[in-house]
Amino acid sequence: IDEEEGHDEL
Amino acid sequence: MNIFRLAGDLSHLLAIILLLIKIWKTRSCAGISGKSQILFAVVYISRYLDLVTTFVSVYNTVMKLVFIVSSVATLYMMYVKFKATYDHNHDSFRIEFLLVPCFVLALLIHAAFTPLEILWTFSIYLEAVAILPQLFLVSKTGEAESITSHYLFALGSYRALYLLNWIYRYYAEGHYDLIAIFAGAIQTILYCDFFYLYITKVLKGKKLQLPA
Repeated sequence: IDEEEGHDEL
Repeated sequence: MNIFRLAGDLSHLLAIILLLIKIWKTRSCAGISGKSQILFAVVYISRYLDLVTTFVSVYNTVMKLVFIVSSVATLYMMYVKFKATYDHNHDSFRIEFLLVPCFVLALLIHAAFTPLEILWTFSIYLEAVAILPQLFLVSKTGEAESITSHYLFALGSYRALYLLNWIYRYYAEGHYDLIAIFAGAIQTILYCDFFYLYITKVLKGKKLQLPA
């Protein structure tokens, strides 16, 4: 996972 | 955001709306598995805890809220408002057989050992199998109403469209998430038998009825 953005999907 | 992802999300939204309309219009939740609906509520609540920690977009936030609120509303309709119509006897799947292994698997295979990430992973694994009580109910009663079939088709299509989205994102952005892809593939495979029946029966105007 991207530490900055987290999960961007549902 | 790409067309597959948007189509997947809209299909998911359509499924939830179809289910709520079915229950509200017929004043009945006959043929719907409360066990699956409990699992979906657990999925959304455990996955979208990041609502309070991470902002992605207005779209993302609104959709997450809609999924949480609609799943709780469905549970309210099934277990409170139209409780008398709920098919207890046929909805006998033991959900602890899904909840416990998914949680253990999330503890073992995850991207990061943090509470939010473990819960996110758990929700991904649980979503893959959350439809099993519903499919079990359909197999027990041997049939499904047409609107229930449409609901299942839209719900199954959603993750199938996400698979296309992940393929697209891998090539376009180099982005991939193995946990989501693996679970999404399992989730889609579980619907295949139903997709076949839907296309060969429901779309031809026949009722979804399993051979005796």
